[in-house]
Amino acid sequence: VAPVTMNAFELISTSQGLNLSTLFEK
Amino acid sequence: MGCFHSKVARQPPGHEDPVVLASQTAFSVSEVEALYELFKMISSSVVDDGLISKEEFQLALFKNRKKENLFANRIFDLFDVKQKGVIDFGDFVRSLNVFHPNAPQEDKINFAFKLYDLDSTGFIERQEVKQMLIALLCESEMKLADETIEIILDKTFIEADVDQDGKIDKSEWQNFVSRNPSLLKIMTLPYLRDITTTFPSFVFNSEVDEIAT
Repeated sequence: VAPVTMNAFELISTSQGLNLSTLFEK
Repeated sequence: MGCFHSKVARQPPGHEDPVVLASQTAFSVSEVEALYELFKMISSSVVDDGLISKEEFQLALFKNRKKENLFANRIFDLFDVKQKGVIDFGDFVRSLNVFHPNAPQEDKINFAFKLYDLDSTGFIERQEVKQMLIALLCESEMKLADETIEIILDKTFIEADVDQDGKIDKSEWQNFVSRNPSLLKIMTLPYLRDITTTFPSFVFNSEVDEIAT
């Protein structure tokens, strides 16, 4: 999906800093 | 019948009773104890003091302590409920509770709103969203021209900022999210359902005599 077709929050939510699932990786 | 008799004097400072935490959250006592195994790993990664510092949080998130990240900082600040500069176990469990698959949708919407309301004014302003987009571009390989960023912002604010006052208030956010439910995907961690199987060693460190699930 080309970024320009996404809204700003859809783009922001792809940040690695918002991906808390990595906390559970040992 | 489950019967809880908490054993005393095994808890480090700041460690809250798992039975109490389970009663306040969607987690069972066993799940709170399994979360404590995770908490111990993160909170001892730099200094073993029973508290998670920002550096330890970043290390757990990125496996690299030097990586400064606007969004990780923001999550840390929201987890640091008492604004002490560190996350204690109670903060950790209550904050992760919002990310539980069974947590109320409203809690997730409110947490996401606070996350994006960088300066805590009660509104998500255009300049804040731009700042977050620029931060995202810095951390990723993505490159967007300033005009493209402005087009994305225009499109987003036309959709979200219903009264067109240049900022998104809580009710506009609730409406926007209900029309774009994928925005809340980051607010649910399926891992939290399997926390006892991910950290089975909680059984050996359990503080309750009997564990009811």
